[in-house]
Amino acid sequence: SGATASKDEL
Amino acid sequence: MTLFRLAGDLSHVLAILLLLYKIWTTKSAAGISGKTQLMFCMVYVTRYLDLFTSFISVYNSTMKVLFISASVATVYLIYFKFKATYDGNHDTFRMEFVIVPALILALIWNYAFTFFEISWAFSIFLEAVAILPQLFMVTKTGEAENITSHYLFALGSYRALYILNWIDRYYFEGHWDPIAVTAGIVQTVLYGDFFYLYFTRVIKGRKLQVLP
Repeated sequence: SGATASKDEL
Repeated sequence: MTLFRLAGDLSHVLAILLLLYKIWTTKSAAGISGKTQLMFCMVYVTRYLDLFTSFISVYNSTMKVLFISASVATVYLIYFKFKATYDGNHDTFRMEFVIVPALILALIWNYAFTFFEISWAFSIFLEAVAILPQLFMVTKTGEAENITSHYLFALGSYRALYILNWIDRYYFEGHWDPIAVTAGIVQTVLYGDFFYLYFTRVIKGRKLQVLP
């Protein structure tokens, strides 16, 4: 889902 | 890490360093919106709460520390060290008009009703509109110093490059982040008018003037 998709992004 | 995301982060770092360079070398915050910088501070603090709890990579942690410290330093230079040069009369945008809606939206649209996820969503929504006081100030003063224009170009480009990164990730990884993508598109669109002026004036060596 979207949640973890971009937590590795700034 | 896609190439677009690396380019985006580097453009972001360039913007932050350009702004610090401009204020430090000219010893002046003229033409710079302190309110935008204050909101960027809020953006980084509310987004990187996981700085000490989740380690993703040295790069990720280093950038988070850089963004938080550089934005605090910028606010310090504007409101303290070079306070006399801060042009408060032209920095009149009401921050609460963007902070409150961002907070309300984050309470409605988030990936989990937890402090961390709501804080993260707030940060994403706030970043999308945090540049508004600066863009208003440029239209109010009618022009911007060249280096301020380059700062805005680098800053606007960073999230535009992230959009390419999200397209890339969707194509290759099959998932995307609706909150980040929606806010990122709004953020980039807000620079539209500035990008037009930048490409039609600053690139040709003329000063960025907002035509009256």
